[in-house]
Amino acid sequence: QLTDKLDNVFRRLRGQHQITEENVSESLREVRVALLAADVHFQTVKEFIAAVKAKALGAEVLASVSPGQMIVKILHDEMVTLLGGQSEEPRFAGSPPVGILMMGLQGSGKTTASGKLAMLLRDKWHRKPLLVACDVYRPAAIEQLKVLGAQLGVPVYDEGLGDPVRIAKNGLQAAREQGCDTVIFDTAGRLQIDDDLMIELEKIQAAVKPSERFFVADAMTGQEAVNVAKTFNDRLDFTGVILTKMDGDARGGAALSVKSVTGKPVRYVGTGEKLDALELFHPDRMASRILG
Amino acid sequence: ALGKGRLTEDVLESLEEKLLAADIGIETAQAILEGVRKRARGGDVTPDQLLEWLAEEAKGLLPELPPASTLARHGSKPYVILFVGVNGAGKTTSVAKIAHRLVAEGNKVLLAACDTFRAGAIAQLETWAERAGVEIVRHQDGSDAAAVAFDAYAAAKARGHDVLLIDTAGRLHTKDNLMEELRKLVRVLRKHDPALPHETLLVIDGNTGQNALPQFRGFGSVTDLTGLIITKLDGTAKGGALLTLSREFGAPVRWIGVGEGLDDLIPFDREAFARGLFS
Ligand SMILES: Nc1nc2c(ncn2[C@@H]2O[C@H](COP(=O)(O)OP(=O)(O)OP(=O)(O)O)[C@@H](O)[C@H]2O)c(=O)[nH]1
Ligand SMILES: Nc1nc2c(ncn2[C@@H]2O[C@H](COP(=O)(O)OP(=O)(O)OP(=O)(O)O)[C@@H](O)[C@H]2O)c(=O)[nH]1
Ligand SMILES: [Mg+2]
Ligand SMILES: [Mg+2]
Repeated sequence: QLTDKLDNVFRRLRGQHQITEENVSESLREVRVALLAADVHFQTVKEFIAAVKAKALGAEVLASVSPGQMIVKILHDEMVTLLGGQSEEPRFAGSPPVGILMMGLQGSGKTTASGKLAMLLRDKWHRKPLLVACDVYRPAAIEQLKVLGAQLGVPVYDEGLGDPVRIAKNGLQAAREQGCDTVIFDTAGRLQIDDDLMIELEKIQAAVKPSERFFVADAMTGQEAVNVAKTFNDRLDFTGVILTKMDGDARGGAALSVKSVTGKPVRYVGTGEKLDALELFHPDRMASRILG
Repeated sequence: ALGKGRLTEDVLESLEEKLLAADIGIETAQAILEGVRKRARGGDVTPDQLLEWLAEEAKGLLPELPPASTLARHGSKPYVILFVGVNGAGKTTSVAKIAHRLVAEGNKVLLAACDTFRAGAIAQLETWAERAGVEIVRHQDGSDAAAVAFDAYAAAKARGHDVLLIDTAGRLHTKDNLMEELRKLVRVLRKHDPALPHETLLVIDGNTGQNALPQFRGFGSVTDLTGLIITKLDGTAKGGALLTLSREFGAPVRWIGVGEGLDDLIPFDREAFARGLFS
């Protein structure tokens, strides 16, 4: 555990009941290794460590805790702050139908998250969602969304293979006609460097102006999370992040890197394959997970 | 570092960041830098020389394997290949790509739709079977995956297929019940022949960071992994976690996925991969 590693640092170096430049630097070397192993981006690690160092050097060690515990507390608090401080759920406010656009790399969990959001909106927020199938590329993607809709008893709008922008527009119109107050647009996975597909996403956005735009990211994503998120954010200005597959053992350091580089909050985490497996993002729980 | 110069701490730090950015991980990165330091022997080096050495050190960590296309030139008929991996890694698409390749090499291929759980999974593989021009064995959604595998083998044998490709449901290696389901599938297959499956390919998403190691360990504990497929390297991720997988487990990587179409699969090439890490 990190606390033990840091306690060892203080034991090895002299003056073990006092925080000094030497033992802080040594401790932070251990922290750096831990954070990189947790998939936090190396640049984010650098910035985070610098912030923690400043706080640690100014700190007083309480008699009741070890210096290692003290540093871990500073690490934890700083990370919780960076991750957004506290859970903040979107309100889905706005004149209906409120649009939610899903986006992200291939296989990140968008379609499943679309189903999960539909369930959440209906059961927790007592809303009437419509799912719109804008992925016309992946074999049986529309079928997949239809099956999820059927499992939930939530309507799905699709036009089979067609123009995703037109499908989105027509889906929005269908929502109005069916009296649905929320529309979830599931889109195809795409590389942030695929300009044609990024333009398609921008066109969908311009056409239906969704008030929520969720970047769906896999918790096991490594260093590239930063470049991917930054491009999606620069081009689509997403409003929040959904971190999926958090029921695995990936430490999820990408959450810290993405938040730190885009400033956008992580809203939800996916905790399983079933449609009820969506939870609110908790910065303190995430901080503990990343710190290990 | 612009011109020729000493391998200073600053230069080493920027090299380390280059390695980390490729998902190589801190320990393997430091091992590689140690190798580069030894080669420099305190002398002057150019940036080009450094990149050359980095690529050489990385390549040195990667296995030398017989070419992957010896896949189907195996005694057994049908030759059975099982595809496993975590959710969304690219298993189903990779099954389709391998099928396409095998057909081009003149094989009669059969697919087994053993993801009986996920919405639209069977329909997805059916579409690919059609596109690749191969037959598929499937049961109902929600049926027993092991039963599908058992039936598929019998069908492959009866119909004289050269290769049977088994697509399975995505599963996290941390889920004991799902890993047990995979063990059961293998056990049931072995009722036909204890040598089955002839190959088990672990499919790993190229965007994966350090979680690639627990994935390899987890799936490796269920069944012998004979090969790896690293997908989505047409994106900006470099797949550097493969170096640590090689270094720790001698992970036998066979194929690289570079897109979403049937042709988007290339045989793993140590040289190209090592260079690609630092491009
Ligand atoms: N264990 C687990 N699996 C998940 C979670 N979210 C999604 N999945 C699984 O991840 C896989 C991919 O999910 P999809 O919803 O198809 O992903 P996608 O982003 O729509 O994929 P593309 O449309 O191809 O880009 C499926 O097997 C899902 O069941 C999660 O939170 N936990
Ligand atoms: N860009 C790119 N996308 C890929 C590659 N391989 C697979 N994909 C995409 O990744 C997504 C997931 O692929 P699947 O084949 O459904 O993955 P899977 O492992 O079978 O997923 P589950 O069965 O849900 O666990 C799809 O959108 C694929 O088109 C690749 O090499 N490059
Ligand atoms: Mg999808
Ligand atoms: Mg699949």
